[in-house]
Amino acid sequence: AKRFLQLLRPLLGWEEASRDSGATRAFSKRILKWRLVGEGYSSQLPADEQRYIFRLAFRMWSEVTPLAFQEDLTGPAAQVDVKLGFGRGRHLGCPRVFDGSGQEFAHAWRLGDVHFDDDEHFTPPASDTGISLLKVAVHEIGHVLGLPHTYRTGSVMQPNYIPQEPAFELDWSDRKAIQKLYGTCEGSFDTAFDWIRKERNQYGELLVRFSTYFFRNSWYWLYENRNNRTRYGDPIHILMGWHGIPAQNIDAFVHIWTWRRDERYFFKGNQYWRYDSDKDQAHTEDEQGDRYPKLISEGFPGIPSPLDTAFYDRRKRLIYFFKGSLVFAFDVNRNQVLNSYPKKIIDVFPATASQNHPFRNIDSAYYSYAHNSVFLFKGNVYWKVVNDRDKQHNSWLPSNGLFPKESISGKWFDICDVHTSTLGM
Amino acid sequence: EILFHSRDHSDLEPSFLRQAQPIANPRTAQRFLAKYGWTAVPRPGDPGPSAFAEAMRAFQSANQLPATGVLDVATLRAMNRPRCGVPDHRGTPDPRAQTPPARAR
Repeated sequence: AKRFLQLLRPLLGWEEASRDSGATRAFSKRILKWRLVGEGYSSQLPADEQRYIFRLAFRMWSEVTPLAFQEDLTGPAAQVDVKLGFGRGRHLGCPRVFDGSGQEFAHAWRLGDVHFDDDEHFTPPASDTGISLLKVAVHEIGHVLGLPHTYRTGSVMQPNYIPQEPAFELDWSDRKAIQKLYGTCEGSFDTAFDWIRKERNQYGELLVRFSTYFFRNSWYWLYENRNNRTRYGDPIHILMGWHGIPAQNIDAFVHIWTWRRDERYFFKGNQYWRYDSDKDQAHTEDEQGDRYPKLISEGFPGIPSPLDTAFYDRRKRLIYFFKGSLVFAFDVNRNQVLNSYPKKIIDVFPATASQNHPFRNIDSAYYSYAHNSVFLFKGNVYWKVVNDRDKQHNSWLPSNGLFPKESISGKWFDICDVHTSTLGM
Repeated sequence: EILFHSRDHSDLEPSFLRQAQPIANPRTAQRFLAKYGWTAVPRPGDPGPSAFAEAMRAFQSANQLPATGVLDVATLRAMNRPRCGVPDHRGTPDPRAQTPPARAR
């Protein structure tokens, strides 16, 4: 055996594991490179399918951690953090010999090597026979990242293979376990908004539902409030889900929703687009004959651009446009800025705790139907605006006051970036 | 093509020739427990078999089986299930994979 084999040590179960859960953080950098090594391709699945399954496995971990994984096909092996390969019996210079079909189907080593026993019948995610390569890969990558085995029902880190429906995901506890090692996902958002959907139930009654969206750069997440997480498989490209609006860096979204009006606008730069919810695409010309995109100065006289953000206050029938340290209140009925505006943000949205205020350049102003509140986002924190219920409990609170800042990731969980090379998956 | 590396395609042979040795008796069961970190630390004066029984009980309990410490059919079935090769338990280091502490390169 080559001497360097002696450096290979089985993961976990060794004295470095932390005393309690046995989980140890394995990497201290954010972007990790991986490779299915050339001599380690399986003879059972087409090569590109193997690489696709591993790319998906890594992506699933990056959807819940600040880590990003990038496939590296050509760089020096020494710079590849995780090397994967298939083998039979004695394999890939590994000190541990695979046992043939049955029992041990894969293992992972401290230095980030992951081996799969090619005597096992590995199958693609859609198959309901054999051993799901995706599920085993997610498990072994969990080891490489530092997670030990657990017997907790539903965990991907159970030692034994459990046949799974095709759509398996990392459950809440697995997410918390890996976030204990690598932290939660932080970051600012270009815009956040609730999208109203009108549906009719089987009795023909109109139902109004909403979905929450977070936009960042050229990708976005749908946030499932009832599950406290983003939709499985998000983020995805804006262009994949929204048609006719700019592909990235949206400044603001405003939904003017009254008894007679239902207008949805996206803002970017000095232009805005109106979105047709029924046709799921931006208007080129709306029912009033307005052609889009339009100049903000035309549709909203007195409003500067580019904007920082904006939101529509349904009670007051006002749009609050934010730019720098100023806020503009725009009366949608009279189609003009209120006379007393612009004002300083801190004057319209006063701090309830001294100096605890965004002051200027906020990223997003988001009215949440789930929380019946407006949130002002800046960086990775938010300030909640005092709402009617808050005032009923504490009459001393100023109208539109801002509660002290909180962490966005502490309220909206697992809004994580993935490596741009995997966004299209 | 289906990938092969040997000139005679022998590595494409059906894998049924290479079956994992089933765990079917106390000796292979003991090796299984040691391999995956289910080794109870023997106490002074502690006869070996009870340490084995203790390790067995821990494994049975983790697998929601009656923790009898006796090797029964259900326990053998659990041991023969497909699984990951990483040890379950901190336990004592696997003597077979004994390696010196890694020196910084």
